[in-house]
Amino acid sequence: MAVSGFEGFEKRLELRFFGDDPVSNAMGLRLIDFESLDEVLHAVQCTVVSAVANRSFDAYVLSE
Amino acid sequence: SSLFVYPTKIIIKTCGTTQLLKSIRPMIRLARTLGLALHSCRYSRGSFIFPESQPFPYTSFKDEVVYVEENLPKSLRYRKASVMPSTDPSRAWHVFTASVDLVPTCEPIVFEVCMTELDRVLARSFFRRKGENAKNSDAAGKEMTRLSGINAINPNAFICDFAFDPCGYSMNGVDGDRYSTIHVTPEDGFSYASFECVGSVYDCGEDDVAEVLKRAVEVFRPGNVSISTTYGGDGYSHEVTKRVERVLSKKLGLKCRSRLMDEFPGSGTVVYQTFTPRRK
Repeated sequence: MAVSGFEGFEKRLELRFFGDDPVSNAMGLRLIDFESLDEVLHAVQCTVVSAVANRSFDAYVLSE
Repeated sequence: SSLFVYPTKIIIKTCGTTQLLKSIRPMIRLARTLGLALHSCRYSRGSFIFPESQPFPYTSFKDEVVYVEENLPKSLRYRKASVMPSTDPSRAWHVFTASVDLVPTCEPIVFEVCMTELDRVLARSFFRRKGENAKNSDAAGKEMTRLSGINAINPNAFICDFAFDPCGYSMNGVDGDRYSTIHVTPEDGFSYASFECVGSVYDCGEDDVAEVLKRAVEVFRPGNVSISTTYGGDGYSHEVTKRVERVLSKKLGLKCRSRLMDEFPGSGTVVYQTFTPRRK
């Protein structure tokens, strides 16, 4: 590893889900509370440093 | 690194020695509490620059695939792992997909661009200036976005940017239901930048994906570029592949050195192209 601890090439993971009743649950995964997301990111070894959202999705910049 | 959360889709992209694959099981569990079940999974990456520093299971692609498969429900039965080589043995593209259905769902095209050997002068934009430490990371990030020209890649996007100390940069772009993201480490010797966005074969004019990719690559003027394009339900478009090659060649002098296509059951088609400057 370089002195800075840097490894450029990212690992990318995309997970897609489906539900029985998508109409009544239009927000879907966006309903997951921040604490739960933060726990997942803790396992990944990242933390949220910045966030933004619009009508379609939530976007987070992470620490690594 | 970046995280995007849609109602039925989550995308996590991390660098360093992060343990990305550890997110699979808890995400499936969280989704289940909302009445959602996993439909498909896609894991992709380039060749690590410092592979010996990666922790298990990132020690080999084979180990990663075994790990992912152990964490997926059996219902995702259409699975495939592939290493897509290029003319440079150190620059391969690794893809694993798994899906419940054999036919891919209709999704926008995903473009993943990896760039190394960034232009040294342009890379300076991503160092925080002396005496600037008092400025917060958001303000410094905004300045980097403006100075580098990243804000011109998609003028319609709202940009959420962050500058790391003493150097490095991350941003997420939000434009309607489309995301884009850039991550930069500018240090000479192992400089790297990535750009990712989504698009459609029907985008045209300023939004034409070849033009968008050209503007992103132009920010960094790298010595090496790779582009991985994933086509979901729309199906593969050879015209897009050729148009990207034409635009990068004509406007940036980048020559396509390798092009490979692979099909993934239930997950679509991936095209992997590599480029270097014509003079190289």
